[in-house]
Amino acid sequence: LPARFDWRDKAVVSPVQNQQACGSCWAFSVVGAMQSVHAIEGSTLERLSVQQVLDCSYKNEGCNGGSTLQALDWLKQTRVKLVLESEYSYKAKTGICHYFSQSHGGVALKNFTAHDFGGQEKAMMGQLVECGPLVALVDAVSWQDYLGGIIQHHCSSHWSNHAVLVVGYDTTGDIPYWIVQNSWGTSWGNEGYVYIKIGDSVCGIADSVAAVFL
Amino acid sequence: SFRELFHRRYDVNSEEFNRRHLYFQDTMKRHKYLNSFSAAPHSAKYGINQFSDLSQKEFRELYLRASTARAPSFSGLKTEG
Repeated sequence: LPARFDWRDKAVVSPVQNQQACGSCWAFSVVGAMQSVHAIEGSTLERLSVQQVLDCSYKNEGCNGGSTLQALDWLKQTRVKLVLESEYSYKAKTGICHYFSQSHGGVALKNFTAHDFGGQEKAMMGQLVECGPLVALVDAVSWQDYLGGIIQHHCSSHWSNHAVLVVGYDTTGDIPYWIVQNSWGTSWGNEGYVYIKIGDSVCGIADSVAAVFL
Repeated sequence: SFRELFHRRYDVNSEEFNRRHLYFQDTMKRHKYLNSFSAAPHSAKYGINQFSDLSQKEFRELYLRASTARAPSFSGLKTEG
């Protein structure tokens, strides 16, 4: 594994989004992973519709919250094609599901994996390099006050409440860390990103990790 | 200056201002505790941001809405091939 790896260097990670006052982190992380993997496979990096997942993934609760694995399961079972953000734009409110014809262009999920990488974060690094950005669940209670730097304390594992996108890692310095894209806008954290120490599943970053396949 | 920086519209004479001011003071106390672990050069820093006038309960209810999902333990890398 390379000592440092960041999918942003390959221009396959969309800019940081802002979920606003809507509990849609689960949808942002899933759509973020699909956008990136689509670009890694040779397509142009395009923003896909988070609102479509929010409105249509019926086992989840839209802005009231949801599960990344339920959303991925819904995408896999229904083979729904995610349309472009410009065709189904984000409203930060749950709405009625808009349907598109089968002939309408979009990106469908073929499969996904979900694993607990607790104690095996090196294997998680391997999966990141091999598969693309990863959907992860974290405990983000202390992130209310986060300004920047590498989180090493004040974060529990096994108490996840927030979904994020892991886009890289860096092990070249004294403290190895994950590079994680959040969906709270660019004014939060390190221009919208948070760094989490690798090892001990800090914030539960390795507890529930999903990779997508298109 | 916080209100100006983060475009808060509540009036200084309003009940909301008083409530938000209390939350803000709680937040400042929390920063002191959180930063007491941040002596090392690259450690996380905690301070005023766009969430500083929210109570912890409000923050959780608005932003921490992902359901926990248990995933099977990673069974190791395949050695074949």
